[in-house]
Amino acid sequence: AIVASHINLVYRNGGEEFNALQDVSLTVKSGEVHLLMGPSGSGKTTLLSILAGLLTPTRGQVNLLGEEITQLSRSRLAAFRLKHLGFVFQGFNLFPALTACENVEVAFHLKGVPQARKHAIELLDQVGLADRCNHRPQDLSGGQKQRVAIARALAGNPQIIMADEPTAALDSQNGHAIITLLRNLAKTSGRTVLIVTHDPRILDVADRVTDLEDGKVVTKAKLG
Amino acid sequence: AIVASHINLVYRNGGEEFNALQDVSLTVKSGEVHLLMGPSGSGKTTLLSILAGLLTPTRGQVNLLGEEITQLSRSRLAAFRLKHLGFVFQGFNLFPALTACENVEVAFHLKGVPQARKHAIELLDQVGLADRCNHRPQDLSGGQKQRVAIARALAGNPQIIMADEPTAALDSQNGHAIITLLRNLAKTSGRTVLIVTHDPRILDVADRVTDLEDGKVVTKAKLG
Ligand SMILES: Nc1ncnc2c1ncn2[C@@H]1O[C@H](COP(=O)(O)OP(=O)(O)OP(=O)(O)O)[C@@H](O)[C@H]1O
Ligand SMILES: Nc1ncnc2c1ncn2[C@@H]1O[C@H](COP(=O)(O)OP(=O)(O)OP(=O)(O)O)[C@@H](O)[C@H]1O
Ligand SMILES: [Mg+2]
Ligand SMILES: [Mg+2]
Repeated sequence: AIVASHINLVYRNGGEEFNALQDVSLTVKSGEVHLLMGPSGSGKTTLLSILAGLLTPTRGQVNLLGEEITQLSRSRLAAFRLKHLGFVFQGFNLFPALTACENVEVAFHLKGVPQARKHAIELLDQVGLADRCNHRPQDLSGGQKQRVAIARALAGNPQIIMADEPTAALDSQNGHAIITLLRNLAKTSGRTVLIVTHDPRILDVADRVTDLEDGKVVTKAKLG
Repeated sequence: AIVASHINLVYRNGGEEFNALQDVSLTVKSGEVHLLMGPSGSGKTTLLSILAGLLTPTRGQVNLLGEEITQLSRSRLAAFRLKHLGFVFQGFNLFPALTACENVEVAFHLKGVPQARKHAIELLDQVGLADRCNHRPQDLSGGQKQRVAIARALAGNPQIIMADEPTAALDSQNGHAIITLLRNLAKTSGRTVLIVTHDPRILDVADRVTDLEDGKVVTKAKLG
C-alpha cells in the first residue's frame, strides 16, 4: 500500500545544504504494522513527511494505494490525503483555538461525514478523553494533546495511518491502549499502519521494522 | 533542597473548575535523583510548574534551598529562579527566532556569565549537537530540540534541575546519555535533580520515586 523508491532529500537553508535522506526505499503492505526506527536526527520525520506528501523529495517516487503522489497536483494531493490518510504529527499540531472535540470534528466536517460531534466524542472516548471534550490544547496535558492528535488522525476511517512517535508523551497504560488500538486497525480492519517510534513496547505488535541511520536504511528485520 | 507541603491546585477556566492537585507533599534532598511518575493527566507538569515557581498553588508552600518561594515577590522569584534553577519544559519552549547556540547563550548572558558562546558550544557538544549550533528550532528534529532545551537548562550550573519528560523524544542511545548526564550532576556535583518521566530506563539511576494519580501522591518507593 506504500511504496517509496530511491528517496533523496536535501534541506537547503540560505547557503547551507544538508542531505537528510539518501536513496531510501521502503514497502509497506496493507494489514501491516510497520515501524520506522532510528536515532534522533536520523531522518524519520523527514521520511514520514515525504511518504505523506507533506514534503517533496529532492529525488525519488512515492506510491500510495497505487497512486504516484509525487506526480499529483497540490489540490489533487490534498484531496487524496484527506480521503485516504490519517497523520499524527510529532508535535501534535492541534488547532489552538478549538477544543478537543472541535479539533476532531473538523476532520469529519472536511471529509463530509455527518454527525461529526457524535463521532468525535466516540473517538475521544476510545483514547480515554471523553471528559476533556471542551478543553482547548493549552488546558490539556502533554499526553492528552497527543491522544487528541491520534483521535483526529483516525477520523473518517482512513486507509493509511502514519504516526510520528504516537506514544512519546504517554505512560505505560495509555501507551499500551494506543498501541493496541493501532494494531487492531491494521489486523481487524486491514489498514496500513506506519509508526515512527523510539518506544520498544511497540515492537511487540510490529510485523516489520525499517531502521534509519544518518538518512540511510540500515536494517530491515522481519519479525512476525 | 526541595520541600513541598500540602499543595493544592485548582484550575479555573470561565465557569469550570478542575482540582488538578490535592494535598501533595514532597521532599527532595540535594545529591538526589528523584522521579515523579504517573499516568497522563495525573498532575505531574502542574506540580513541577508549582515547584519551579512558574505557577502559584491554590494552597500550600514550596521551599527551595531554604527559601519560601511562595512568599517571594515576582521579581525576587524571577531572580531566584535564574540563579538556582534549570528547567526543561515538556514542550521545550525554545526561542524560535534564535539558533541552538543562541538559545543556550542567552541563558549565560542572563546570568552574567562571560564567554557565553564558548560555554554554549561546550554544552551543546555534551548533548551531541555541536554541529547544529546555527540551526533554528524549525530546522531541528524533535529529539534535537529536546536536547537544546536540556543544554539551556544546564547553563550556569544551577543547583536545582527540574526536567519534564527530558527523554520523551529520544532514542535509547541519546536517552541513555542524557540520563547519565543528569545522574552525574546529582552524584558528582551534588545538585538536586527532579525528573518527571514515563521512561522506565530512568528508574536505574533514581534514588526515589513519587507516584501521582489523579492529583494525589499514591506511592513513595525508596529504591536506592
Ligand atoms: N490550564 C488548564 N486548565 C484546565 N485544566 C488543566 C490546565 N492544565 C492542565 N489541566 C488539566 O490538569 C490535569 C493535569 O495536567 P498535567 O499537565 O499536570 O498532567 P501530566 O501528569 O503532566 O500529564 P502528561 O503525562 O500527559 O504530560 C489534566 O487533566 C489537564 O487536563
Ligand atoms: N528544515 C530543516 N532544515 C535543515 N535541516 C533540517 C530541517 N529539518 C530537519 N533537519 C535536519 O535533518 C535531520 C533529520 O531530521 P528529522 O526531523 O527527520 O529527524 P528524526 O529522525 O525525526 O529525529 P527525532 O527522533 O529527533 O525526531 C536532522 O539532523 C535535522 O537537524
Ligand atoms: Mg522526528
Ligand atoms: Mg505533563
